[in-house]
Amino acid sequence: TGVQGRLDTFFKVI
Amino acid sequence: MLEGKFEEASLLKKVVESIKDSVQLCNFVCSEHGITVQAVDDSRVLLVSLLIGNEVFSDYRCDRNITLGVDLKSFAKIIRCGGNDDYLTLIAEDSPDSVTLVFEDKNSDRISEYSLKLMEIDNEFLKIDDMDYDSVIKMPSIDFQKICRDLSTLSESLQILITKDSIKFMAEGETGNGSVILKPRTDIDKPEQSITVKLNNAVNSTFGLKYIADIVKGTSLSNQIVIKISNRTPALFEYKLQSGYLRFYLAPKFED
Repeated sequence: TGVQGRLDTFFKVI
Repeated sequence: MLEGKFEEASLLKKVVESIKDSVQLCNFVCSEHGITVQAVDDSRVLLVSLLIGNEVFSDYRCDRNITLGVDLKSFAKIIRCGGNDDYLTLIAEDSPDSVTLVFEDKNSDRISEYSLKLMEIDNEFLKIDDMDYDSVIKMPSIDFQKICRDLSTLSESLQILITKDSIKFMAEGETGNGSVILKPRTDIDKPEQSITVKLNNAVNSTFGLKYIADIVKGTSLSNQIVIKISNRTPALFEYKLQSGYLRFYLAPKFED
């Protein structure tokens, strides 16, 4: 039921 | 030096119980404004963001920023030693090796003191900009918890569909399907029972229920949960504290 997204795709690591 | 006194130990207990299964090692960053935590789970799907504002404490002082690197599993064991109604004071030096927890029983002279060794935790920080979300819903946190627990018996995924006049939670599994539809409602006598929907765009998003099962552990912190969702971006699940919040950012699932 779909592919799990990752937060790194959306938020910049600082 | 940090010295923060909670009127009741139960608040910090609930906070630790709410996040300890999502993240294990995290830095409690103490400043004059209060205590903040940001940590991401090992799979990098769920982010925990906590602010315990200084107004939550009955006494609070923190002269300079202090970072407490905490193993939450160990912290949870210590914090369970205190009574829910006890005063709880956190004490740490400016460059601490340990943090001290002092529990004071209000009904007797019993004072219990524990110290937890701190760790050097090198965690990166994710920059989260303020976003305009497609939809913001507010609903009783206990209802959200029940819906998610019920639907998790059928599927590993929860689909949330929001239109201006309804919120639909759906789960499709091998053994069967389930859905729960809620309508916005205002309860004047019990505002915590109200359900509100603010909608800019209709939403259709899917999330892993194993992560949501961890999020709903925050239910005891607030009567209401605020869920901010946009299509194809992480959703924000927020439990407000008297001053501050416990937020979870959860990355969605995509179609293959």
